[in-house]
Amino acid sequence: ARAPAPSDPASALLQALGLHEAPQGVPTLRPVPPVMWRLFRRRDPQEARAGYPLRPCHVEELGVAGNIVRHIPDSGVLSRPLEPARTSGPCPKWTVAFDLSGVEPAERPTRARLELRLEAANEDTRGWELSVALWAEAEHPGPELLRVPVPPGLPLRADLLGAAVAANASVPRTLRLALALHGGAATACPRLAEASLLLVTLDPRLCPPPRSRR
Amino acid sequence: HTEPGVGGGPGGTCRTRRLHVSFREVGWHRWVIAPRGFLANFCQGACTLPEALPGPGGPPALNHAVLRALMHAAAPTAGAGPPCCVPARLSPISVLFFDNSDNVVLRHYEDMVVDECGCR
Repeated sequence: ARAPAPSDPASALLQALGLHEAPQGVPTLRPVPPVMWRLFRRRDPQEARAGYPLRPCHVEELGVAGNIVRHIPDSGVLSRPLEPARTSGPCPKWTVAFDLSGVEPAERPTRARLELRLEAANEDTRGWELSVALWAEAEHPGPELLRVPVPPGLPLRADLLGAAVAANASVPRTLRLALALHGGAATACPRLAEASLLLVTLDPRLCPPPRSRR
Repeated sequence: HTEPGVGGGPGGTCRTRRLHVSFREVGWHRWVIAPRGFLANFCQGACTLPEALPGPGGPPALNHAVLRALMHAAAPTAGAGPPCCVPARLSPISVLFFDNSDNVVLRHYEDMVVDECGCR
């Protein structure tokens, strides 16, 4: 993008890196998710030289095109009331919200993976299924978009691309989802301990389409 | 940080010179998680004959660069001057950082490190 020449070197470098501004203040330092460390190390050119060449603008580990990967924690987790342990009746519904305002309109999502960490009193999540819907503004969930089984003991992952996140289109500024558990043999409902979104996008301005071979 | 001794003029043949970019120097060390910096390098040196010709194992010389070096050798005071010493092969880096919404972001940037220089 041809923007006016920035005045100081730091702004010039920021612009060259496709960043509008340096994050203000000191970020809330939090542990870097292992998946992000793994992806970073995987892209380390030193490793590439050790024998597995890197494809430009491609996230090898996730097998999708992309040059920006974001790990976005649920911005609602702190405001969600702790659910009381429920021994009978339907389990509580959850809403999770992800702030995607940092994603540029030109960026195209190529992977949007919801990751939930559920805590069940006795780890018995057999038969549980999680349904995902968009949380519409009218305080009512929209139609169910997908349903995935709850794996025992593992983080639950659900691919949202093409369901809650449109492919080949700009992402919304906020993604708000309504989640609900169904079925299950456990007597106590699991608790939602953590929710995050792993979003991979491709910025066509920094990743020109591969040139056809001459 | 550049290679010690480079100082003023170009000195020596066209080749890669060390240039280390430190994110701390530009005050980004609080929000850049990794790396702390990287070797960007730069190109400097003479592109006259015979430097404009390919060195052993170096990038292939462009005919135009050789022609230009020949013209410059024949008429140094007139014409377009010698070819330029520029990056001939580059490689990418990835940066892991916190953004304004405290998300952890991994961005991949092509053509950030000069691996080889050549006369063009």
